[in-house]
Amino acid sequence: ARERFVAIFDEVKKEFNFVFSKFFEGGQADLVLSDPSNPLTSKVDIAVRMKGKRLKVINQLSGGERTLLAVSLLLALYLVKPAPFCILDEIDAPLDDANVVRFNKFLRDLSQRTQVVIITHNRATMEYADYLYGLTMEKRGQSKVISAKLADLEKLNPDA
Amino acid sequence: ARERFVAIFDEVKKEFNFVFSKFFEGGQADLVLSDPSNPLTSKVDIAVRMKGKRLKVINQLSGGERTLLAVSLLLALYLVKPAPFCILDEIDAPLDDANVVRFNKFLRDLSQRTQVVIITHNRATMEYADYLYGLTMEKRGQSKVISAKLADLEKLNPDA
Amino acid sequence: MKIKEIKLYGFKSFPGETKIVLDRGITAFVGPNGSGKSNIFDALRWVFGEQSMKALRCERIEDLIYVSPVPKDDANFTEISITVDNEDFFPQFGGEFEIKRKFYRSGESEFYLNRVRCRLQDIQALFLNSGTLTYSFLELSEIEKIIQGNTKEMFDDVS
Amino acid sequence: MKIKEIKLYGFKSFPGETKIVLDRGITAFVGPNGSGKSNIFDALRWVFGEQSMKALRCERIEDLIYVSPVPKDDANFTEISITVDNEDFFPQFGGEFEIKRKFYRSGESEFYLNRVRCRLQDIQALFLNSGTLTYSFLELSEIEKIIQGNTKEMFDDVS
Ligand SMILES: Nc1ncnc2c1ncn2[C@@H]1O[C@H](COP(=O)(O)OP(=O)(O)OP(=O)(O)O)[C@@H](O)[C@H]1O
Ligand SMILES: Nc1ncnc2c1ncn2[C@@H]1O[C@H](COP(=O)(O)OP(=O)(O)OP(=O)(O)O)[C@@H](O)[C@H]1O
Ligand SMILES: [Mg+2]
Ligand SMILES: [Mg+2]
Repeated sequence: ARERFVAIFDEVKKEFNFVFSKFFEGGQADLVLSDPSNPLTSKVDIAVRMKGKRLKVINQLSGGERTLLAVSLLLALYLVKPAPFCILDEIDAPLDDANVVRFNKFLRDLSQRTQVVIITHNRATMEYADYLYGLTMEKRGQSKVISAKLADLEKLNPDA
Repeated sequence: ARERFVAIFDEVKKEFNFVFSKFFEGGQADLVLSDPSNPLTSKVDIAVRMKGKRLKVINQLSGGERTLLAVSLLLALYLVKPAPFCILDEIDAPLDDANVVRFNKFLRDLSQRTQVVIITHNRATMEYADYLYGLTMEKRGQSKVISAKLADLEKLNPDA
Repeated sequence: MKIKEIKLYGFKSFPGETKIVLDRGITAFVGPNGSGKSNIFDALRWVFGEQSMKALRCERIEDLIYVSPVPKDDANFTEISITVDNEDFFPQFGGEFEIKRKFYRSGESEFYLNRVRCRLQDIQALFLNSGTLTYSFLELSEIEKIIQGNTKEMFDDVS
Repeated sequence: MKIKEIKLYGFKSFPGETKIVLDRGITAFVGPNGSGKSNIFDALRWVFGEQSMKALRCERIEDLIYVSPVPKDDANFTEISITVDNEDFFPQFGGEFEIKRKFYRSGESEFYLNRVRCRLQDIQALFLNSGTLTYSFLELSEIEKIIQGNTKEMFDDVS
């Protein structure tokens, strides 16, 4: 179990660094075992170095940067051990327009092997999806699901 | 001090209900003192009843509904005792398009007496503002502020 | 493996039966605040064996059952079933299988695997505990947990 | 009362001096992730007397001073000053006054009110403690705190 863990851990580390440097156009991300002699019980910490910056403090990252960092690790895990589904709830909310595009491109890669379901308010992400479902409450308090094209949804929520 | 507190508390309660029912197109919001006999040391809880729903459970509110609820209380406080400034950081991120419009309308009212500064990624909010500043990092890691019109900003971040 | 269909009955803001067909690729759920998007997210967590009330955003398990504006229209039970198109993960169940979880207002719970009654542990063993779903659900509020180094759980199941 | 101008020097991601003119009405700050928007939010909290490292998103107060990619270009101190256009709040200071807060890498702090040295408590008494700013700053992560009933602080200063 220990050798298996270390082998997989090293692979995730590599992929994490790869995805991170794509999102942040450079820089390095690393996973550090707090107790390397006991990998199975050790805590896993994240260390980050942004391109062109000396600081390594995770606390100073901005709202959008923290989201991208967490998503980089998630995607790295999927690259090493693909899970059948990936269900995301408004993960793109803190991202600026350019990072939403990068995020969606990674989702596209991920969706080759994994079924992706995403909840979003972001029009760019809606346009990127293969299928779109709209939720509405025709009667107050009662959810209804309609399958929709983007153009239909605009009609449904007129002030949207 | 006690009479003053109770008088202001009742006023905020009234305004809170007013703002809430505007955001949620009906329903009631209330502020409850956990220990009414000792108002100055009592905790203040929020009670909510959405229009057309029997449930009163705050935990079941959605992400956007929780944001609107908190913003309703904030606006009620400003209506009762206007503070000179109001500085908001990405408060509009969880809101859908229709609620962003309502939110901005309230900000417009608020800005008659209070100076409002808002950080946002939402284009509708940018269009609503009187003044717009763009932040950019021409040299990596170095922030620069440029005053901008919306059209200029599009040029600055081409894939935005 | 992929989810072919989700059926919700009396779950949170879904009063009667709601059927959602899913396919491979990326499916987006959109809609106004409070329209029921995250309730679908909760439904999927629950059917795969989630037991934490906090993760399901409720105080008691009864809160999962649809409550109507008029008491007589309240649902008496809630039921989520998913049909899974299965090629690569669980060969023992053939090409397609169904998981169902039911909870009655009276307090009883029922679990089904291919329409045969089973225990919660059986479903959890397939999904939650087998590592298949450890990092399959991500919502914005969990980003801070990951950044602060609570990633050990994600690793435990990878190996 | 309104903020007429914010001047930042060596504060977080702002290396040299940055001047931002503000007016009445609504001013929006926009820009890519990590470009420095929330750093301006922190700068305003700090100049008004904020002392909590957590609220300023840093571990030690030194983290507020600009760190460059090349050590020799690091700032030696950070300084925030705001010019306030004052009609209705603090008549004792006349039509306009300036608040300044400075911190040196060596560890010293300086506070100024209209270019006269003062103490932190003097600035806090004007703003943070006078209730003027108790609910003036709101970021997304605080929404949960308000919903769960931690609103007492907002009320204390209203009365
Ligand atoms: N048992 C229940 N019966 C009826 N309605 C319920 C029940 N549980 C939750 N709800 C309702 O579901 C709504 C929340 O839905 P949900 O969290 O899915 O919204 P959402 O579409 O994710 O919105 P947002 O975009 O704001 O995140 C709430 O208004 C709540 O009152
Ligand atoms: N002392 C410092 N010296 C240099 N850079 C710093 C310092 N403190 C913070 N930073 C940098 O400032 C950046 C964060 O800026 P900020 O949080 O203001 O971004 P933002 O514009 O709010 O982004 P978002 O849209 O993602 O919320 C980080 O990349 C961080 O490295
Ligand atoms: Mg939601
Ligand atoms: Mg920010």
